[in-house]
This record gives sequence, structure tokens and C-alpha cells, in this order.
Amino acid sequence: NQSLPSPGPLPAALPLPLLQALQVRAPGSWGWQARPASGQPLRYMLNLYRRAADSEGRPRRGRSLGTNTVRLVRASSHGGQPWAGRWYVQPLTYHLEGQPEVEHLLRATVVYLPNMPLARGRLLCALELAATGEAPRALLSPATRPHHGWAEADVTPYLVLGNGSVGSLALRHVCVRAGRVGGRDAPVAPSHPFLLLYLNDTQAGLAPPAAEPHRHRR
Amino acid sequence: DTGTLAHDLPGYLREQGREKSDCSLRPFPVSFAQLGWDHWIIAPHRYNPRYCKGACPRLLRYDYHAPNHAVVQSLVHQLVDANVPRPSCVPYRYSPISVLMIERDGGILYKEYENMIAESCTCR
Repeated sequence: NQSLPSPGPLPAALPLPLLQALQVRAPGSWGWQARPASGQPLRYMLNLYRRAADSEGRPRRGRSLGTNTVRLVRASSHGGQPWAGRWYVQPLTYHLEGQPEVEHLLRATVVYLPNMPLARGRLLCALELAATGEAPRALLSPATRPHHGWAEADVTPYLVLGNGSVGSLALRHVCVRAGRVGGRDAPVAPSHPFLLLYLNDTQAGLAPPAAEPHRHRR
Repeated sequence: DTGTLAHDLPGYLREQGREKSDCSLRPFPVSFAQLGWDHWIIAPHRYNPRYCKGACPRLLRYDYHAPNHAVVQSLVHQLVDANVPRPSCVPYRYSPISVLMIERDGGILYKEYENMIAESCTCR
């Protein structure tokens, strides 16, 4: 049960996907500590993980993900006071530059909580696609009925540009406090919606071997 | 010397089940902390890559999926020159593992890596 000593730097050329990932995620520093993950995004991804794999990490047969990589991207907000009376408006940007080239985008969704209970009343939220030079502002509608309170809106068409590359996505998170007028609820900052990229990593490992050819008993 | 082989065969076939020391799959659960990867992998908590260990029998059974060359090497060891080793007991089939990782920018990544858990062994 003794912990292994930290290995030295990894060699430059690594043939194995997992070791490549180790090199990319912790370049030159095996002592790197990830920021402690918490909150709604982690809860959502743990749920997704439990649906896709068993307790020892084996992917479940008939799993519904349909891909070998799902990347959660957090939003960066632009600061400022998002609350104005009952209204909450927060511009958000998802930066997608620097994604690995071997990961090919299959689809993208934004996940958010459309309905959050408050001590008095509720907070009702929606997502708007920010206006750009080419497209006007548009309300995103959930692609599926909310699951465990979460709603997913498909944003794939807004991410795939003409040349197949992706840059960034700008949204507005809009909420309104519903309930008794004049309620004394302290303004609650709703959890930022997050972006889920469903990707096919062509280097996550060799394809499963073809069916074993029939072999005669020797 | 086919006579030696033929003499061996009946006794071999009378064997009940496998010898305990025969090439087989063994469990070996580890934690990602033991591997030094717990700073970025948050699930699963347990990982059982398993391993293959044991002697390859003189006569390789069908369920070892051994290629013809391994059969020949086994015979060479037995009948020609013991300096040539018996075939080695190694993994034959693997399954993938799903992991959940934390990224430096606070993102969270679900990824499946192929060939991470040994599922069966062979003599090669």
C-alpha cells in the first residue's frame, strides 16, 4: 500500500494515449494539484460517469454516451452586477481554443438549471445566444425534457464554423425571480450553465480488435 | 520425437482442471493514488488492471489462443533445447476503462481509454 515515488519527466515520444494524456495535463510537473472540483458541474459529470461506467470504471454495455470523450467547459463571466430587481442577466463566454486536434466534435450542448427553488418563490432561467454580426439574439430551447432538474440545449450548429474549427461561444444567462413581490430573499447567484462537448478522440486507444477469426482445434 | 509426445498425451488429458500454477488471469486492484495519478483522476476510485501469471503447459490447450509459433516454441523447449524458453504467459484480450478527470482550467473530462484491463491470457 505504499505510494510510489513520483516518476521523472516523461520521454518526448509516448506511444500510449493515457501516458500522452499524463504528459499533456501535467507537463513537467507531477506535483500539479488540480483545483478542487465541486458544485453543480462536478455533480452532473459524476452522474454522467455513473451512467456510463461501473464502479471499477468498465464502460457499461449499451451505454448511451455514444462517444469516448465528453469535455465540460466552464464559462467565463464578464463581471458587473448581474442583478437588477427581479432580473438576473449574466453574459457568459465559453473559450474553446486549444482543444486537442485528435478530438472531433460530434455535438455540443449547454446544460443549465431552468428552475431553482428559493426560500420564497423560484428562480426561472433561460439561455440566449448572444447577438453577433451574422445572427440576431436567439432564445435557446432545451432539446430534451429536464432530467434531474437539468436542461440541455443543443448548440452544435453555433460551434461548427465553415472550416470545421471552433472558437468561442457567447451566451446570456437570464433569470427572473418568481414569487411573492417584495420577498426578502437575498439575491442568489445561480450556477453558471456549462458547455458539454461530445467528442470522438481518435487516439484514445486502438479500435477494438476485429472478431477473432474461427480457428480450428489443433 | 513423436513417441514421447504420444506418451505424454494420455496423462495430460487425464488432468482434472487446471493446475494452480498454470497461466491464468489474476486480480490486482490498485488505487490511482498508488499509481500517483490521483491528482487528476477523480473516478473510478478503484482500478483492477489484472495481470497474467503462471507456467505455460507443455501442451498448449486450445483456450490459450496461442499462435502456432508458440506451440512450436513449446516443443522446441521440451524436445530440442531447454535454453529456448517456454512461451510466456501474457494478456490476450483487454477491455477499456472510463475515467473522470479534472483539468487545469477547472474543466472536467470524461474519457474512455482502450486496453486498460486484461480480460484473458495467452501463451506467446
